[in-house]
Amino acid sequence: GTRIIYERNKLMQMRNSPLAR
Amino acid sequence: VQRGPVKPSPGEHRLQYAYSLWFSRRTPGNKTSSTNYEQNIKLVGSFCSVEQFWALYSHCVRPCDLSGHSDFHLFKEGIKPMWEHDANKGGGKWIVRLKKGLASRCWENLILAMLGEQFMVGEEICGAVVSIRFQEDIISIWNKTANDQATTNRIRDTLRRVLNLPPNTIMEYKTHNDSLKDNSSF
Repeated sequence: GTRIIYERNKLMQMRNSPLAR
Repeated sequence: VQRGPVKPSPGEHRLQYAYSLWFSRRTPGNKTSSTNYEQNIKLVGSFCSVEQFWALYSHCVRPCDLSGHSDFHLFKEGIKPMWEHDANKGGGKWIVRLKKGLASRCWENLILAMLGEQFMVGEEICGAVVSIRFQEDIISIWNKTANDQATTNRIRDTLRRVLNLPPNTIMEYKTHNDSLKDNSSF
């Protein structure tokens, strides 16, 4: 299947998501 | 803290793999052995989504703020951070020694690359370790197959890129078999 790939910037953006708290 | 198999909650962004974070600290005066090592290593928590990772990571002390002889180990769920584990025993690790003060930034860059599947080596990555020591700190990334040079070269090149360290930074590869023989990496 397809690998789930995230660039560093994308992961950093998600740091501030309400779901990550 | 989630222990055992983890699931993403609705709306979360799933990672390619689930991971577990472990912590160990050597108690002063304690003789090192494989048994002591296993007793000292504590599971902090597991996660399988980006959001679960940040929630756990945000609650952890940054490596540079740790004192003494401490390690964080971030491994795929089901792989124990020990040379003897089935997934590790034929493997090895790239080691980068860091001047004091760089460990937190380098550790974050390393684990974000690992979680985001930036190494592009299939199933080969097992996990990563940051080791806080007195004179210098050490980060390492472990893979399954030490004698697969194409893979280990690829890991080295990605590691160099994501850590963004000076070109003259020395990177050493060590097989876990050699570590077991010389008992040097406790």
